[in-house]
Order: sequence, then C-alpha cells, then structure tokens
Amino acid sequence: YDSEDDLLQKCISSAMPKKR
Amino acid sequence: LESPVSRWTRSLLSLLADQDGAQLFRSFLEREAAVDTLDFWFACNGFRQMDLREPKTLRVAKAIHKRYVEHSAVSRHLKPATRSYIKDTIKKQQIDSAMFDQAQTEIQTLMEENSYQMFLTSDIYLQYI
Repeated sequence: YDSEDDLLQKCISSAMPKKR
Repeated sequence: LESPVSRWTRSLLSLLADQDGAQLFRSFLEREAAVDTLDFWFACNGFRQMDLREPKTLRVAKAIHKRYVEHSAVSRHLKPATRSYIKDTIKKQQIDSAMFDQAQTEIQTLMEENSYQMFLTSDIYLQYI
C-alpha cells in the first residue's frame, strides 16, 4: 500500500520526459 | 536538424519536453528554492493521465492539493478562486481530469515570465551549452 508521498512521486515521475 | 539546446530557447514547453533540459532547469530551480513550481507542473500532467475510476487517483489529487495548493511556493502564486475551486472539488470528492488545469496554467505563466527567463541567462545554462 503506497503512501500519499509515494503516489505523488510516481505521478510526477510518470510525467517526466523520457530519454531521447 | 535543430539541436536540443536550441529547442530549449524556443519555449518553456520545449525545454520541459526534453529530459536533459527538464533536469537542468530542475537543478536551476533547486538553487532558487523554486523547484515546487516545476514538480507541481509535472504532477498536474501526470494526474491528467490517471484513471478516475481508480481509488488511488483521489489520493493523488489530495496529495497534490495538500503538498502544493495549500502550502508551498506554488500556493502563494495561485489565485484565491483557483485554490478554493480545487479545495471544494476534493471536499466533494468530485475529481475530474481537468481539475488542476487552471492552477497549472497560472504556474506555467509564472515560470514562463520569471524562472524560465532567468534560467536562459543563468551560469548553470551557459556552462551547459
């Protein structure tokens, strides 16, 4: 069960640009 | 072919679409104690892609609200009406994919007019190029 902080970090990471 | 670095100067969105560009801008903002604005911007994009039927989506909306909209460098740059709209949406548990759009636009404009301009003349950027 992820904490709110973990979920937030995953949400941010999912939107970061991927390697060219 | 246009180099990635010359794309960075075209617009904030071009900079943020590039992994190295986003990382360098993040380092700059960390130094300026303004990294919350960028994390919030990415969190809004990530939230928009989430499935509203999943219970964790409401938890993420709450986390974004608590972490950025209520108390942070982001909070004081949002219009009061924008903050209360998000607060009400969460209170009523009537979340939707566009609920952070207005707040994201306000923070994007702030970055475009301030930190992005400062970044393009910063030593961190000039050293990189």
